[in-house]
Amino acid sequence: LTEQDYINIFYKQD
Amino acid sequence: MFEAKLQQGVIFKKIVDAIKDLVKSVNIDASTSGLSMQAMDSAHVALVSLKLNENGFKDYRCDRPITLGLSIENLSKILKCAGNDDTITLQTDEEEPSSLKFFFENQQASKISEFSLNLMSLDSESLGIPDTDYSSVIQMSSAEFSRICKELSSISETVEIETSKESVKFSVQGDIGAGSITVKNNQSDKDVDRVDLQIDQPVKLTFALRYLNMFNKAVSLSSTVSLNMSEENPLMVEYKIDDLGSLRFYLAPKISD
Repeated sequence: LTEQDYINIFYKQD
Repeated sequence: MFEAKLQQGVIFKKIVDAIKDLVKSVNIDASTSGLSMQAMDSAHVALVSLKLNENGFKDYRCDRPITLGLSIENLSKILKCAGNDDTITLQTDEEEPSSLKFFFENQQASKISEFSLNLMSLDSESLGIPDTDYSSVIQMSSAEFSRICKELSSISETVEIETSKESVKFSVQGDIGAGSITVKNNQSDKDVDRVDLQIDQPVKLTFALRYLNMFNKAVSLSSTVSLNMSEENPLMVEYKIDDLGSLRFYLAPKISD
């Protein structure tokens, strides 16, 4: 089963 | 004072239709250079980013930057009252507006509708998206990409996208079986067949088809779509909006074990 990653892991809060 | 008049109001309707299943409420930032909007979906798996340049509007004026917090559902209700051939004008005189005015005018200017949408104060969650030099870029028919995603989502919830110099392969594996669709470089002069691959580095990434199918609601905005990928990076799906700007979707990959 593949885990879903999160977009705010890749792009940090401004 | 902020006023933005879009000659083809239908574009604004299509943008809202394209994002309404993904995000519930958004901040539209208006500045002298144009409108921008960025929002994550509720699960923080996807991000949508809209940029509309001021020179794409029939009239555009923004004396000082303002933020317009909008409920997409309520915006959608108001836009339903605009005809596909209407011009759409957004307008507010206040510096800290509590509502945003909309004017819809038909071509003959014989029917003018005016609405005022109450604004929301939303904390801005904007993320810094670095300009990425993607190692695999695919330009193809948006209708074709939308069809591939729809067809494959009946077999599996996730799709593996693998690029190579001369082709891109969409593979799925599910309970009923497996399948793949391979699309090759094709310099056809027919839009729907043309596929343009720029592969500096091949990639192999896995994504949830549910999100790709939601992104593809933007298909009415552009006949072509670009898929931008680099290893260990979110996929960026871009729909360019002629002379106005772009609607971009970012999707975090599945972490393959």
